[in-house]
Amino acid sequence: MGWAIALHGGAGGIPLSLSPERRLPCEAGIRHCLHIGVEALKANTSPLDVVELVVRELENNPHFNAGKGSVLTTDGTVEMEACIMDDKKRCGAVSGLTTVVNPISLARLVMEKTPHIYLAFDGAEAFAREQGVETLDSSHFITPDNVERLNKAKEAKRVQIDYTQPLHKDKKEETPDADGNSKLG
Amino acid sequence: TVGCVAVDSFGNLASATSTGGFVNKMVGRIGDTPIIGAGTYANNLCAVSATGKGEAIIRGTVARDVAALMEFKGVSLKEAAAYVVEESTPKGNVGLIAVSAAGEVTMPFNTTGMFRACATEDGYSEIGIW
Repeated sequence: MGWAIALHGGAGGIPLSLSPERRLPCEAGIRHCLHIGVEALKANTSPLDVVELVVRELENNPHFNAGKGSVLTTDGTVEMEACIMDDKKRCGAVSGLTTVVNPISLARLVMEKTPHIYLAFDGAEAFAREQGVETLDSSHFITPDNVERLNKAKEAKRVQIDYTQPLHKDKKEETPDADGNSKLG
Repeated sequence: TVGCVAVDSFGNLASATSTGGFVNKMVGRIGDTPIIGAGTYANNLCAVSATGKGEAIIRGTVARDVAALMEFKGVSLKEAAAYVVEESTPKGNVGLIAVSAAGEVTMPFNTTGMFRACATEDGYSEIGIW
């Protein structure tokens, strides 16, 4: 028995032909965050602090779909969500954030500073201001890559999970269900 | 989506997940990440963070199922996670990372790939995509 850590930067239809321009920054980000987590565990940082620390780093990296770099809604806005939980079943979650730089830290504050486990949208934003966490204009989170992805997804009339490649325009006549785009997953 | 799970040398566990959701999601849509037991879960046996198609992960109570299989069936973390990803969630929908209180690590997925990494105290480390 000893310490252990794992992290992910999203799953999906990642093509084997993924360009180095997209792959290398993600690999570097994952490697960097693993290093941070390992060093924290070696320094006897609590697992709760470690997972928050690592996820904050991933949120701050624009190559991942969280925090800065979050993908866009149909309206071209960001709505971020996060959750944290420990082995005592203490937990906190947030949804519908539009200005909070590190949603995972707000989720932890929900866990530690409220009698609740889940705050969403206006209430979560108000709580963020009450707690004094860092906020920025929504435009901070929107990257040119994600604007382009949204435009392609709209053109194809579908939603996309992480790393899914946009369908060719000719395929937009296929039924949403055939693309795995339905409520049945 | 991004996530991290960790366990220390005393068996203390924690899980965290954060996301922007789907590209082109409807305004107001909530995914699996903030749903306790779906995209994120931890108890005294394991800590789990999931990624993939939120609607499928919520329906499958993916993260809690891993813990429940360990709790009620007595299987290992790897067996529990493998069952949830390979047998009880539709292909192409989910990936997860998990650690157990005993220091096991597993990172199964049934999508084409998942950006992932892990390390353990005995010196093992891994970074992968496919």
